[in-house]
Amino acid sequence: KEKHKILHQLLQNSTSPVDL
Amino acid sequence: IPPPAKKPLTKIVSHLLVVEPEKIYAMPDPSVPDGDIKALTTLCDLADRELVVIIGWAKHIPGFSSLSLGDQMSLLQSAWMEILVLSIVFRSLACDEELVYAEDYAVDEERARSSGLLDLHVAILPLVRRFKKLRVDKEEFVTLKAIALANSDSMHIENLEAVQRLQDSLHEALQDFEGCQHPEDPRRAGKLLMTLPLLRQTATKAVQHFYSVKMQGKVPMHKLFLEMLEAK
Repeated sequence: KEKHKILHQLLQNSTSPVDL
Repeated sequence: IPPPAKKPLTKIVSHLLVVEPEKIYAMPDPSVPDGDIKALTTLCDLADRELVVIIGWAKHIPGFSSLSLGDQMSLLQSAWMEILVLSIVFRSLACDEELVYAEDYAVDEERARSSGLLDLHVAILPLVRRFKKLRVDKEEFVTLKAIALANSDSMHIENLEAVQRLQDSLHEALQDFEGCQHPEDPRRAGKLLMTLPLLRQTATKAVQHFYSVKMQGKVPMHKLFLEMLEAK
């Protein structure tokens, strides 16, 4: 996760999970 | 009364249409003279911005955010170029032998040749021709894009069952959509899924192309694009 810092950060930015 | 089981599946396709990202613009720097470096710089910058959009989009795919963070990362690291290529292909469907990398950046063969993009151009066009032949519509494009992400065959998936559930729900959504919209062709969902091997092959060529651009070191690349290239 350290190596892929930006992807990790962008995924962690909060959005509520979508469950249809 | 419609069968209740079908309702949520149709919902997935309509939801994917709603969360489809806005149009993207390449905005090539007018102060830089045309040529290989300018074309590749424009595409690398575009890809970096589009990756941010793709990561945001993925979070809106029903079921994706329920995966572990590690699995979300693995799927995106495997499939990002397939998603980029698929978007270029869909944007190019209305054109004749031109690739629409962005709304303001369409490249024909001559321009591709003069700007060092011919390899990429030649690699992506067969997929455009295949999609044109199938007359792929927007609903099918958004669903296939989500399927490409869920089906990315990453070697590092922690919870295979959860990823399988995501694949199944998207696959069902496609089949359900085709059953309603194209009852005249019961094999249409299969025909669409059969384009995915060519998509993977094309994306692999595109990754190799940009990896060699990175190795040459003549074109500036933003951090996220580099990070995703290195993950490949």
